[in-house]
Amino acid sequence: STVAPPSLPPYFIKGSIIQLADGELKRVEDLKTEDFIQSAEISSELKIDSSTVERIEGSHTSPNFAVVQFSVGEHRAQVSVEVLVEYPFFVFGQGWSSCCPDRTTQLLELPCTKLSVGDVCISLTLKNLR
Amino acid sequence: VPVFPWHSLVPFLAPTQSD
Repeated sequence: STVAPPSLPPYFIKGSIIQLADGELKRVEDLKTEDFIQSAEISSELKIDSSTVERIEGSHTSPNFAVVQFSVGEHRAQVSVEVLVEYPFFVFGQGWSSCCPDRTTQLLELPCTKLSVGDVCISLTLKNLR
Repeated sequence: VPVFPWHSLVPFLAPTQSD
């Protein structure tokens, strides 16, 4: 059996129970785009933003990490995040995707596709950020 | 069994406010 590295959050492991904003419980691998959209609609603080993957490159600090550059929201703000290559992002209409889906599947048993430039990921911002 | 809130699975990407 495999153990996820400590820096990868436990809720991405297949079978993890996720509570939606309306109280419904779902397994992480069963989540759909609509679950995130509907939960954000209920939320008073959070809203969903579209974050388009603009660039994916290896990290300078470790081969286990990748730097993903996103274009966030309608203003296309540039945001870069450094994540473990197996870290899953949720792509609109597609589901969980990571820089190294084989590793995600191996470590987390989470069904996952390859994250690619042009993919539109679900991200969050504050509703009243002005 | 731990239950995790939905928003913990989504990266919080706050665009920098330039204005």
